[in-house]
Amino acid sequence: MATIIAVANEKGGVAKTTTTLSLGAALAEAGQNILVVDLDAQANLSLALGVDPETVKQSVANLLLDSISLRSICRPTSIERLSLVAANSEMGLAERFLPMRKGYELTIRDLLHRDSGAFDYILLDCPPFLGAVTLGALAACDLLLIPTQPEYFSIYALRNMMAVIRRVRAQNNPRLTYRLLLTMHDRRNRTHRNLTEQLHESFGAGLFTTMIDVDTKLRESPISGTPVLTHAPKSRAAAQYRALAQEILQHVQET
Amino acid sequence: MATIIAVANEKGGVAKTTTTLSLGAALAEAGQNILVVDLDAQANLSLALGVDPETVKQSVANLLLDSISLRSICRPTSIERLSLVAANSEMGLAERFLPMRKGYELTIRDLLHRDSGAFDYILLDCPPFLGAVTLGALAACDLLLIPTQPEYFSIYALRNMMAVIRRVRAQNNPRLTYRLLLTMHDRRNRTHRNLTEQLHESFGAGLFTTMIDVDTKLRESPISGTPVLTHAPKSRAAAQYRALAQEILQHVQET
Ligand SMILES: Nc1ncnc2c1ncn2[C@@H]1O[C@H](COP(=O)(O)OP(=O)(O)OP(=O)(O)O)[C@@H](O)[C@H]1O
Ligand SMILES: Nc1ncnc2c1ncn2[C@@H]1O[C@H](COP(=O)(O)OP(=O)(O)OP(=O)(O)O)[C@@H](O)[C@H]1O
Ligand SMILES: [Mg+2]
Ligand SMILES: [Mg+2]
Repeated sequence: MATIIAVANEKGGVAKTTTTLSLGAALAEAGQNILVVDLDAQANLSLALGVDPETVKQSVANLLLDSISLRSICRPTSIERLSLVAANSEMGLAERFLPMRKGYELTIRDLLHRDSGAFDYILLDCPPFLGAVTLGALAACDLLLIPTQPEYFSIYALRNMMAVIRRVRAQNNPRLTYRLLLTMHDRRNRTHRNLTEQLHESFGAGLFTTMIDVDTKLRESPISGTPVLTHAPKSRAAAQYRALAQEILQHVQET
Repeated sequence: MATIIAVANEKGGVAKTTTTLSLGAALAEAGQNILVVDLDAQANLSLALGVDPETVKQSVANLLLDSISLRSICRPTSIERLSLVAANSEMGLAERFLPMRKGYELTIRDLLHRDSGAFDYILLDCPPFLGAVTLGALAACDLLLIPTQPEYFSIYALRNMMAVIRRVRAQNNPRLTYRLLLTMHDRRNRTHRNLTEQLHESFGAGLFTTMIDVDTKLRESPISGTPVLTHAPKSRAAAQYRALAQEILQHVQET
């Protein structure tokens, strides 16, 4: 049975997609069989792996609305042991029509559990909106990874995230655990240093030890259609996402 | 009749809220009567003006779902000539229930047109999601301001935005015009310089002349609960948003 990790945050632009892609590639490099799933109508994860979303005939939207099998829409990528379920702009339809189905919150969980045997980890890239798709991902996951910038709006967003976690634990997924990942951290910036300290004080062990610094290699890699581990294997970002992969492998073994 | 400006982009974290707040304050400083409306369940615009969203009893959600009047939920801010319609997390309900009403796309337009006499400009801060609320804002506006970072995912998002503009023009708002605003631009970064050049080549006059550079004063000002024009009046960001206000005043006079 695969370990399912949802990467979600209502706040936009905090490196959800960048983290799903880079962490997925780092876990694959460490020998794990990985599936990354693009749950966002923006289809940025698909784009960053060199797939043109306009060519994607069947996406997660079909999986959720038409009940096709997960295996039929998994595709290999240029990275060994890394497969992708791509998205197209029809994901917006899933957001609108999924809630009309009875018991829709467990649709994603049931689909992933039925077909996940071939993978060690499944990573879900969520849109910046706490709608039916993100709630479905939270109901399905073993671990919720919340990328957070050390900035005021991003930290405020944690309040809504904690409320949603409590609700999902009560309704569909009592074992849901979460971890915050500090992203796009600029060591030279005083506001970033102050807010990072505050986050450590309030969340303590709820934060990954690994922190991802600002690294322009992460801006360049989507243009090349490959993860930063391939585009710039010696970069600080590649090293930090490798460290995060090790931390997650350890976390999963202990729980 | 007020000029309505929607600030929207499906891409998250591109400075939609920062732009609505800073531009609103700059237009107020220039002598215009301004209303800024928080259409996002994250309620960041309300937060940045010192309002605690948990204390907001009636928000835009009530305006859209219960048909209360705009005047009854406008509140003054610490900035002269700048009023706010605040949000709370119930905005998520509006996203879900608005589409069930017949002709829902024109709800926001009708509400704003009925009650906008007291204002010269109304600015709408949209969530990072092309759902009923953002589509309603596009149907209501005279000008769509699209904040865009000079980064790969942000530029790709313009494809969906252009498709949505064509649809809204055909269905509800034939006179809708748009302008791109380059935000969070880092002059030292090669990727930013290259992608900025590409944007100028493909969009030409579709881009505002004013560009907003990265400025840490914009990270600090939300913490102070005041716009950057008050928090750091001599900063580069304050000067750039003042220049943007002038450019918009000129654009509106010419069209
Ligand atoms: N550590 C980093 N250093 C520099 N740039 C980064 C870093 N992480 C992400 N980025 C860039 O910042 C932007 C936002 O990241 P990304 O798109 O992954 O966030 P997101 O949370 O998935 O956004 P959305 O809410 O729109 O889905 C992207 O242009 C990305 O290339
Ligand atoms: N020019 C700038 N320089 C530095 N930081 C900026 C700048 N503009 C915005 N920011 C910061 O970047 C972050 C993203 O900006 P903001 O929240 O306004 O974007 P948004 O598009 O409204 O996000 P969302 O999609 O979540 O609504 C915020 O923390 C903000 O303080
Ligand atoms: Mg994303
Ligand atoms: Mg915002």
